[in-house]
Amino acid sequence: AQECQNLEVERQKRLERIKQKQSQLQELILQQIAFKNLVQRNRQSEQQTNRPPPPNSVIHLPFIIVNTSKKTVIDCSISNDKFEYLFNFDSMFEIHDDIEVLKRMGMACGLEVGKCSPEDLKTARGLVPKALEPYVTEMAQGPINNVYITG
Amino acid sequence: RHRDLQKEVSHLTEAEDKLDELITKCNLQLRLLTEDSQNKKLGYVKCQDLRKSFDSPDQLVMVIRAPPETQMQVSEPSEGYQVSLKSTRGPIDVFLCPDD
Amino acid sequence: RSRMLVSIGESFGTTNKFQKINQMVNSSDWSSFKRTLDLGSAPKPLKRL
Repeated sequence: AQECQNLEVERQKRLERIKQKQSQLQELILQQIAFKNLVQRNRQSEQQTNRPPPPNSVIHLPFIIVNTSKKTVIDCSISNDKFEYLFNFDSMFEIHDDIEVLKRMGMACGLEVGKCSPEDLKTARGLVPKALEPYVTEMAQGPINNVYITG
Repeated sequence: RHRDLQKEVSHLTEAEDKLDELITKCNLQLRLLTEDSQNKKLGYVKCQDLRKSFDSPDQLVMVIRAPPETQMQVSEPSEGYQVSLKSTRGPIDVFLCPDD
Repeated sequence: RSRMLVSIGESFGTTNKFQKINQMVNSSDWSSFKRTLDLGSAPKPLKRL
């Protein structure tokens, strides 16, 4: 009975860790698809226009954004060497990283919300190595929740 | 019950090992992807992409481009929120995403 | 004072690391407290010309 109890505890711990690792893997797959899609889109648009966009109209990764209402008063102090910034906001704001922006741009083919059209799924599967294709198919229907048993 | 639990725990062990292997591979693939010089050149978004992503027109979008390992600290003093950025590997770029 | 520290400047790898910060900024009663301040504060007497 004692051994059964220990095994039960072990089983719970492993299930928890597997759940956490599956969402980590899901996020990594999303990022890989989003980044490849972004590069492909930019490559195609540069080929169409036959030149890169004006430098001051693009923002290279990595970046983060802070968005707030235009009514917000932002008090900003900057060190001379631009190594340090201090902002004081008088109202709410949100911070997002570049991956969040790519997802909102649709670069992750809707996989992040588990709503992926068949052609988007085809595109997404084409952007990942073979070993990850089953995960992408699974993600297209919603967050991965079943444990892939090897063998 | 003991036998069933033993079998299930060994299956879960295999599944976890497989996940560890896939995560390691994915991290490596991502690093190779983002370090590739071509991809570095093509890895950008346009200002209108940002505008489209944050739909409400009354939003102000501030972009922060910082060197690796820059520390961002958000504190909650009594009168308002303070955000501080501290870089040790180069200057930090902060600019507002222009309106269309 | 509650404060949150996060490392920026790298892409990819981590999941949405600003979730907690956004929750702190948008959920704390500071913002509603601020709103009541704005509403409650008596209009400042106009300066005499």
